[in-house]
Amino acid sequence: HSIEQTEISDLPAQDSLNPGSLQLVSKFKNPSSSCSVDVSAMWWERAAAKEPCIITACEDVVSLWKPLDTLQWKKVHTWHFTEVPVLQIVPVPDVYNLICVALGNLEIREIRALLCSSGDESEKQVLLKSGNIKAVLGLTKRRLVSSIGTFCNQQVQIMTFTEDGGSKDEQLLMPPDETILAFAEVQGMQDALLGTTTVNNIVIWNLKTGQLLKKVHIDSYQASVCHRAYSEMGLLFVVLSHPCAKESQAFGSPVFQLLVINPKTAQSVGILLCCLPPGQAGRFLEGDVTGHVAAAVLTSGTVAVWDLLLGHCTALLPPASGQRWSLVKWSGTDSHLLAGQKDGSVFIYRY
Amino acid sequence: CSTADLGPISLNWFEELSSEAPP
Repeated sequence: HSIEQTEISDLPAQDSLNPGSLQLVSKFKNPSSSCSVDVSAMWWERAAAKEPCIITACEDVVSLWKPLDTLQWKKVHTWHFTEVPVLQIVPVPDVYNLICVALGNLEIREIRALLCSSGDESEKQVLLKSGNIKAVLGLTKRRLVSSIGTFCNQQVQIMTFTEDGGSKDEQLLMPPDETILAFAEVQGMQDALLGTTTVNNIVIWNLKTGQLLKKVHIDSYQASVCHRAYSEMGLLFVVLSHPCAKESQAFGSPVFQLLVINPKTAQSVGILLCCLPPGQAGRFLEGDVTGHVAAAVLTSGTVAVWDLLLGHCTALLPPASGQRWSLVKWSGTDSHLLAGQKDGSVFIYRY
Repeated sequence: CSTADLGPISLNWFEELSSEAPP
């Protein structure tokens, strides 16, 4: 702990580390007595107009913030949770009036949909799933995938929402006989889904048929987590994060890795290791990938951004106002980066 | 390692694996 703090204080001023690639656009603070756990951006429809809104989640409250003309944010809805704390926001693309959240203590026990009734705009919540939920992800075409249970007793389900946020139908995917850690969508192939498992396999599903198409073993760091994949020229390019990777003298501290997989032969090769620039230390704490950019909060409290096409770190954001970063998300609605701190502060940067 | 280690590549891998995998 003390070593990490020393490294933060030794960092040069923000401007010299971050030459213009991240510009602060606006910031606000969510006044809450509980710890801030997640932040996200989404489109919310009010009076037939869609607005880019921000969602903040504390352990006991989820809030929706709408933009005002003056680059300020106004809280318009709050949902309260008194029994089970909120763990994360689960954005579902293409749904405009609904937020999904995962609740639990250490592990996810419930997934709930948060919405407003059309008549009086009052906040409502609906229980979607409950049980020993291991992984959940919102997918394009208004779908939500979740895995419940472990090993052989695992159920992988896809739920599809209607445009106004109602749930339409459910479909099962063939479960692998190993516990799923995370799901990742495949850009350029809407009917494919990837999952990483606890024994470092990547599994590939056909979302239309529910078939388990392939299991690919990846020779990488333990407990690697897939964030996103791209389908190009018969190959899958997969972005993994490495929360458990140890720093090595040869590479430094590896945070993300770009891996190429031939799904036909189940062979894979690492093609890019995203390591921290010299002088930086810390491991991956949490992160987000969109398009060809990957952002991570490090255990040092710094946010780092990599351009996966350029192959190097393009921005570093040291702790602001004396506080470490704890959350980082791409807005999804545009090229903005949301960075959050435990006390409820949210900073919005243009990348 | 190099991409040569990946073996023969098929542009239609998704359809081919879907026809081979159990329903």
